[in-house]
Amino acid sequence: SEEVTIGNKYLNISFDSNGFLSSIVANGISSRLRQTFVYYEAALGDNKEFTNRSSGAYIFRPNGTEKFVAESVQLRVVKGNVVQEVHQVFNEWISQVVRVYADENHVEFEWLVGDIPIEDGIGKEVVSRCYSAAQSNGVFYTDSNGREMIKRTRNHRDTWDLHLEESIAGNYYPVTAKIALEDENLRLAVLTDRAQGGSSLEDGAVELMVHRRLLHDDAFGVEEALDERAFGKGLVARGKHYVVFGSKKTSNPTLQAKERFLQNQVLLPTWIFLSDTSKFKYEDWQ
Amino acid sequence: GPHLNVLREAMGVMQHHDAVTGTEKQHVANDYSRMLHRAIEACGANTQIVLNQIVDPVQKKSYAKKQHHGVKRDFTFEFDTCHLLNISKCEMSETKDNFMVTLYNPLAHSGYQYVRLPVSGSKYVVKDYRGIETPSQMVPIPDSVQSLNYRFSNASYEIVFLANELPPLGFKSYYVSRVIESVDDFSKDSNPSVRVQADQPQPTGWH
Repeated sequence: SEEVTIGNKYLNISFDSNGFLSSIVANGISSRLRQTFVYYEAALGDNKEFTNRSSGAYIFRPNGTEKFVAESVQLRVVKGNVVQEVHQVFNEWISQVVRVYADENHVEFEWLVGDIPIEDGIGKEVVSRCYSAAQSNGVFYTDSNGREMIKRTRNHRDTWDLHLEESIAGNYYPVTAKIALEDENLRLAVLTDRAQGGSSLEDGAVELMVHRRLLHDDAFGVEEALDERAFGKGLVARGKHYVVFGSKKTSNPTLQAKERFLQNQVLLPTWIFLSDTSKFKYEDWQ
Repeated sequence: GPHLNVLREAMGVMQHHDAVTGTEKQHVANDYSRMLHRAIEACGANTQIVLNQIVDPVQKKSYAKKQHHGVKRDFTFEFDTCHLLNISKCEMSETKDNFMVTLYNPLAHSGYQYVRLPVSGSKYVVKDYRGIETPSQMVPIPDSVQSLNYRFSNASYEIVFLANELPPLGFKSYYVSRVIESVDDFSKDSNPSVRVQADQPQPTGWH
């Protein structure tokens, strides 16, 4: 019922009484930072004309705006001297661990999504969304295959006068490693552990699509709905997002530099090998 | 060579836009997974062979020294990989009371990594090659992960520790041993992570 705070010597994050992440103190600034999951219901059509396209493997086409998955979240808090974590349960098919390691300057979100329910016969496309106080003016940045950041502007194209038929999907871009937004003070970056679709549909907010389960083919490919299953149930997906947040003015090294180091570490992690040493005492092993 | 070629061929197939985006039929997606898994396993075995080739001479030298002192021990290690660490499952760390964790840093500058391994005990000691104890913490595995219907693991906690000063393009090993205190040490303590003494040294500064 009361606010929960976890953190380390670099940053602290707080969760409100409903269990949602609500604020962050990091890199010299205290600010609003909220994260939740939403999903889009998939459009369903006969794929005859353009306006009747279904959402499918080749197409992201939501039917209406997002649906929120929970009004309140169950929490379990774990604190120790190596890592502090908050285990969140949003509903039966969405949970997440938000963790801060003692010596890291970012927040790690380990999301777990699935078995996405389809009893209502509707496909669903699940998104993790972060809201901040940055006045980003419709501008956000997505990476180009893990290298340069490309400037994106909501409802805009640089090379023609855009009339958007799809106000949501038309603003989605490929995110291979990072999506970011900023204003003159704040910068928010979310790094991914795999390629995802992402966007910023309102100032200060970024979103990444983490999982989807569709029930109807979009007639562009192999005539099969994107409804991946394992053991007869909808596939469960697990992955990580890494959030770097702070003031652009006081952060040293710059936030972008921190993001680049973190990206290297995330996408080229150490390889872990295990060996049985039951037969040896430590001294022998040493 | 031959092991790596299996992975090269698999990755050659994975250049297809279907493999990159998931627009293929389900049974083709399953076949891509099968090919990649088989290739990574082959390389895993290959890594183990490579590791043993690297580590063996070192071991042989120390073995020779031990031999000199009359200690007869076989010091060859098998290096296993756990592909299901992302759902907190690892046969070796869950079933062995003593095991070695070897990390390879693929970057050209020294690095560090927080290691998380599912375990069955409630208290472990982690030491590096110098005999220095590395602070570790027991963290509960979230219920939603424990209840994944194809996880097939009894571990309900993970041991977490910071492996730092990993040499560029190099290896570093840690010796992890379970501390058996009392018979029912695990059931009695609902949250072993509180066992970690707060006075243990904090990790070093910003890398």
